[in-house]
Amino acid sequence: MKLIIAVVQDKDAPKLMDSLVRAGYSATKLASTGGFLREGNSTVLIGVDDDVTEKVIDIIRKTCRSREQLVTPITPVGPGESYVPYPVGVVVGGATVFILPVEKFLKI
Amino acid sequence: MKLIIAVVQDKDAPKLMDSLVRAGYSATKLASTGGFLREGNSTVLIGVDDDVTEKVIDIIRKTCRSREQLVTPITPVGPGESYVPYPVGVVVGGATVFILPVEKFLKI
Amino acid sequence: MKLIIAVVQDKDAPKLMDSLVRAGYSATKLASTGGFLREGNSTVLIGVDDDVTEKVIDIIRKTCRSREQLVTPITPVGPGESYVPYPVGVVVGGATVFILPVEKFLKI
Ligand SMILES: Nc1ncnc2c1ncn2[C@@H]1O[C@@H]2COP(=O)(O)O[C@H]3[C@@H](O)[C@H](n4cnc5c(N)ncnc54)O[C@@H]3COP(=O)(O)O[C@H]2[C@H]1O
Ligand SMILES: Nc1ncnc2c1ncn2[C@@H]1O[C@@H]2COP(=O)(O)O[C@H]3[C@@H](O)[C@H](n4cnc5c(N)ncnc54)O[C@@H]3COP(=O)(O)O[C@H]2[C@H]1O
Ligand SMILES: Nc1ncnc2c1ncn2[C@@H]1O[C@@H]2COP(=O)(O)O[C@H]3[C@@H](O)[C@H](n4cnc5c(N)ncnc54)O[C@@H]3COP(=O)(O)O[C@H]2[C@H]1O
Repeated sequence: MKLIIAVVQDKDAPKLMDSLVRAGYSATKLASTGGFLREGNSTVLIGVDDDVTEKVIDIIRKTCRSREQLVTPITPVGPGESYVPYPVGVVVGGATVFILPVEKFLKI
Repeated sequence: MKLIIAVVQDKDAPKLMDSLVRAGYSATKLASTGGFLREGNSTVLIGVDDDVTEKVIDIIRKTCRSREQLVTPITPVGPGESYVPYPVGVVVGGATVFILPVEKFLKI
Repeated sequence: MKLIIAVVQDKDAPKLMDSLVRAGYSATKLASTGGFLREGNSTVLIGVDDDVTEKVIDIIRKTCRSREQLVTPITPVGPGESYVPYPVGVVVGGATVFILPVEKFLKI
C-alpha cells in the first residue's frame, strides 16, 4: 500500500476525481493554498496497492495539465529606481506528486 | 513515532476528537471531500508513539461507525433505453486509516 | 526527498510561507483545527531534498513561536462542589513537525 499525495490545480481536480472513481480508485480531496501564488489549489490523497501506483500516476498525467499564469510580482524585479509593476508569466505544473510508504492500511 | 491518517464521517469527527483528547492524545482535523459521494468528510492526523498505535486505533473503532447512505447515481444503472434515476444504498465505512512511518518528530 | 508536515499557529503561517518562498522552497498550506483548543491552525506540507531538511527546520524555528493562551475549561478543574469556570493558561508550541520518508517525487 502506498499513499499518493498530489497537489493539483483547482481547475483539474473535478476531472481527476471523476477519472479515479470511474477507474475504481478511492480518493479524498482537501482544499489547499500554494506558497508562491497564494492561490487556492487541491491536495488529493489516494491510497493504492503497490502494483497499481503507475496506473494512478497515468490518470493524474492525463487529467492534470500545466498552465501559464500571469503574476504581478510584489517586489520590484527590474533595475533602476522607479518601480513599474508589470505581469510576468509563471508556469504552474500539472501536479506535484509525493508517493509515501504505508506501514498499515485499515478499513474500520 | 507513527502518523495515523484517518478519513472519517463528519458525524463522528467531534466524538473522535473528544475521545482522543480525553485519553491524552493530540490530533489535528482537516476538512475533506470524498471522491465517490462528493460529500464532506474529515481527515484526522494523529502522531503517536509506536507502542500506543493500537490504543488509538481502538478509539477510532469505538467512535466511528459505518452507515448506509442512499445515493442517486448520475450514470444509468438499469437495463433498457429510458433512464429512471432511483436511489441505491451505499455503505460508507467508519474510517479509512493509513499508518505512516515517521523519520523524525519535533516540537518547536 | 522528505515530506515535512508542520502544524503551526495561524498567526505565524503567513510569515512561514513568505520565508520559505524567499529562500526558494515550495510549500502548500491547508486549514486545520486543533483537537484540544478546537481553534483554527495551519498544516503546511513542504517537500524537500534530504540535504536541506535542517535548513527548512531552521526557517520554521525562526518564524513560528509559542504563545500562552487562556482557555476556560469545559469540565471542572478545581476541588469542591460548585463549579466556577476560570481561565487557565495553556502554552501552544510554535510548531509540531513530522518528517516523513518519500519513496518517489514527481513533477507532472
Ligand atoms: N520561489 C519561486 N520562484 C519562482 N517561481 C516559483 C517559486 N515557487 C513556486 N514557483 C512557481 O509558481 C508555481 C505555483 O507555486 P505555488 O507555491 O503557488 O503552488 C505550488 C505548491 O502548492 C505545490 N508544490 C510544489 N512543489 C512543492 C513542494 N516541494 N512541497 C510542497 N508543495 C509543493 O504545488 C503547486 C504548484 O507548483 P509548481 O511547481 O507546479 O508551480 C509553481 C512554480 O512554477
Ligand atoms: N484508498 C483510499 N484513498 C483515499 N481516500 C479513501 C480511500 N478509501 C476511502 N477513502 C475515503 O474514505 C471515504 C469513505 O470510504 P468508504 O470506503 O468507507 O466508503 C465508500 C465506498 O463504500 C463507496 N465507494 C467509493 N468508491 C466507490 C466506487 N467506485 N463504486 C462504488 N462505491 C464506491 O462510497 C463510500 C464513500 O466514498 P467517498 O469516496 O465519498 O469517501 C471515501 C474517501 O473520502
Ligand atoms: N501528536 C500530534 N498529532 C497531531 N497533531 C498534533 C500533535 N501534537 C500537536 N498537534 C497539533 O498542534 C497543535 C499545537 O500543539 P501544542 O502541543 O503545541 O499545544 C497544545 C498543548 O499545549 C495543549 N494540549 C493539547 N492536548 C492537551 C491535553 N490533552 N491536555 C492539556 N493540554 C493539551 O493545547 C495546545 C493546543 O492543542 P491543539 O490540539 O488545539 O492543537 C495542536 C494540534 O493541532
